[in-house]
Amino acid sequence: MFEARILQGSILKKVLESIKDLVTDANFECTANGFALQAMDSSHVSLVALMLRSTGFDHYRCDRDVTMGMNLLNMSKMLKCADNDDTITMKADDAGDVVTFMFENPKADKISDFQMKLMDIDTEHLGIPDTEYEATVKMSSNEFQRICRDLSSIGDTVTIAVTKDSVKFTTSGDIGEANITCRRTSDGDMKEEKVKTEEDGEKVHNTKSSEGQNVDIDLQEPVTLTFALRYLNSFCKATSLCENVRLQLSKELPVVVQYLIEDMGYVRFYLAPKIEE
Amino acid sequence: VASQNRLESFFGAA
Repeated sequence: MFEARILQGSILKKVLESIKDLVTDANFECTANGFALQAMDSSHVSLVALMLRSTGFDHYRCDRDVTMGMNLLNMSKMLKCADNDDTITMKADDAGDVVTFMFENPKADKISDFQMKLMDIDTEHLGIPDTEYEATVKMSSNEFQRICRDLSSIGDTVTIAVTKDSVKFTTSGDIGEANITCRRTSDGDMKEEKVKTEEDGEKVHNTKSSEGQNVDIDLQEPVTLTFALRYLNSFCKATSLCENVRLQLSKELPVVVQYLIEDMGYVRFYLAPKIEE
Repeated sequence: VASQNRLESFFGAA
């Protein structure tokens, strides 16, 4: 028996919206640890890894590991029938071939249940090693989304260059080229600026840097890699899940784009770099 | 020309 209740149903709705266009069918792995998924897009250049830990659910019961194969578009259709403030419960029998989604409104006077047929999906599971990345960038997820969207109107790929002081996004296309540089705003810098503006008697203006790019860079080695913007734009559908996005890059390795899901886990996207031949 | 390898060339099967 698998049973998981999430009070903030909007989280599950948002998770599905962020992955349903990338992956068609996927196996959800339900274990005592939580509700997880790993799936690649049809071209096998990107991968999504989702983890919703059991401790983040309001109620969680998993007597035996269960794999639930679902069509994500159909799952999303069902979850769209839940209101944002509904509680969502997922239920499945160990040997059953359906999953039940139960929605309950905050007043508990409207209860709906939707049954969805499960499917057998033959997928490859990749072993992703725990790697120390050469560069880790943490920035506003809105800003990252804006950059990817803006650049995709100029070109098809983006080159991300991380140095200790900045992260630079570059693209080029038939109409021209574009460079966007976000400078690192360390905690130290922000505090300093705050003190200064307070002395100057300026109000709230200091938040320009702390609420603007808010770029944090952890660098072992400068890295420059090129990626297809189409996929990055798809990853950005997870923006509403978290204020910040974390990018991890290493030479000739897929980038990891991570959105934390408060108190529950994460959704991580991996994308293979474009390599010059 | 830039090529994009599949993820299997970076990560092995689990």
